[in-house]
Amino acid sequence: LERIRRNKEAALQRLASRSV
Amino acid sequence: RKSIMTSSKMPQSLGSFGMGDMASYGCGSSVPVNGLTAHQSQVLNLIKSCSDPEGLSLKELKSQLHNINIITIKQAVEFLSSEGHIYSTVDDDHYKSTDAE
Repeated sequence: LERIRRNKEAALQRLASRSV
Repeated sequence: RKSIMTSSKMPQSLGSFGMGDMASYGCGSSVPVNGLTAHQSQVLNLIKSCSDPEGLSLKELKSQLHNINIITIKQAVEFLSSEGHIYSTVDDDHYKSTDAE
């Protein structure tokens, strides 16, 4: 489940960097 | 004398290529509403609407989107996850949306 959390954080970061 | 002017068709209204109004989702290919294709946003909406902690599986996506083939769904999923809208959970077949929080 740690993996899921990391995936989520990575995804959120990608999203943030896209939508600046 | 006649000046032979073959009707010069100059499309003057290409107006929709406005620069940097909203977000800059530039990069080409038929840019629909929010930078997603119809298929992509359908997939995203389904994933968003799923509150399962494990997320939505590709199987479920496929069963709910019978009009879209599995390859298109996979491509949409890959695109969405590379954009950060969704992420894979328990395995590469289960996806959850980041937008839903």
